Amino acid sequence: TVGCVAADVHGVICTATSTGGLTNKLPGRIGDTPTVGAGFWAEEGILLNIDEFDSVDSAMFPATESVYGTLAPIVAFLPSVLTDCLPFSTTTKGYQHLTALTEKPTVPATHALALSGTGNGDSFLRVSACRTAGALALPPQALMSMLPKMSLSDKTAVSGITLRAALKAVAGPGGLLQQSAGDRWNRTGEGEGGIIGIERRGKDTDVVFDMNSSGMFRAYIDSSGRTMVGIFRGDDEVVHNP
Amino acid sequence: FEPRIIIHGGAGNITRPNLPPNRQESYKTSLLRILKHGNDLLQNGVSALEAATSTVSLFEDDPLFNCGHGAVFNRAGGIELEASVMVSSGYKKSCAAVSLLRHVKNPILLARNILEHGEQDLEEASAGAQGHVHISGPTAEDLAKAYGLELKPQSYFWTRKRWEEHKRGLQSKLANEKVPSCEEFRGLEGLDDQEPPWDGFEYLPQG
Repeated sequence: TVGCVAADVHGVICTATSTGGLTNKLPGRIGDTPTVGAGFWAEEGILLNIDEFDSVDSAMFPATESVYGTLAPIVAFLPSVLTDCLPFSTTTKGYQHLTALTEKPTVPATHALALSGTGNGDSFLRVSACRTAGALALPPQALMSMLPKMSLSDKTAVSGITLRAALKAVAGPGGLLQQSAGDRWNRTGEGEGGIIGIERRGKDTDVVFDMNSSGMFRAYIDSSGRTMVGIFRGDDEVVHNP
Repeated sequence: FEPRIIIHGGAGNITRPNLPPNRQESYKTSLLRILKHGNDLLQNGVSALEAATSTVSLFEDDPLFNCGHGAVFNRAGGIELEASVMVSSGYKKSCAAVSLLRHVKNPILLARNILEHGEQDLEEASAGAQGHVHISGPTAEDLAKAYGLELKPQSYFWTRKRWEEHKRGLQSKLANEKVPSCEEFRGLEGLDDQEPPWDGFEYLPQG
């Protein structure tokens, strides 16, 4: 399987993935690559941590500002929803100032991400790998569809982790994908794989990846603008004359 | 925004013993060539959709990687391709996927066309995807024709490396036969219509 995640000058992030599937798969078998949420995912939501992005120009996100007030009441429910629905607990650091959301925020911003997976596709399907990672990093978006069912009594702070941490939880060693293989881990190929992605929080963009397998062919431009390439775990090297 | 890009060419049990240094260099050379292509597009202001799909199409043309030319074989000795594309364009999620393709040279371009035309051409069923997200098999290949994409015979996707992997994994009577050339492979294209040399369940792991 191959994939590319690209973020353009307009802040849009796109993921593209292509594959021949699993060697000697049964004819007609469909894997994670064309299955929404399993082998790929892209999403944009509202950035709720208003204290971290004082420098962001609100004029850049006019649509965000208009829906911000609508989102304010829902954020109170994120911790319980996340901890109840996810197979592992999340931290609740950050987003500690959400009471301010009852007032019109001065610095709204958007939060976007896109992911592309590779590995044992059936395992990616079983845990809906990319959407699971995305949901960890984009809790507000995850809750938007649940709005009508939510009560507004809980004022607890919002949970949220970076995409880098979310990928570690899903695709890293010991993560959700590996756990899905159970005692078949390291014997049948189940659970093995990796995910690449890009996360944008306001103006900050992070290029991330993680894997639980011994290798993943990869190349990227890191946050310092350096060209990087790697095959095995931890062997990423700077390319001086790309 | 500062453009960014990351690519992968597959993951799994890749170890130094089974990937000697000269092969590692081949992969790195291809990865960097493909990365540069995508990054150059982004730096010139091209959209993320165009950059990502164009970048993946280069992977599909490179026999080193499991997609397009160089894709793996299924149990019956055929090749079935899959691709998808998704864009983070606000709250309206935009994605398209294709699967069970046997003749589309660049499946990622078909996914992109379906994404771009999915809400259009509703009057022409043969040319419009009618907003569907995931289209497979002959219908998807008909759309590829309608969009003017390049089609190839199954033999185009054949590579010796994948064929040998196929035989090793299958451990069938084919495993003891001489590896066919690309020309000879064309004669095997009808294999899907024959009795498969497996019972359909041996692949499934215990449990």
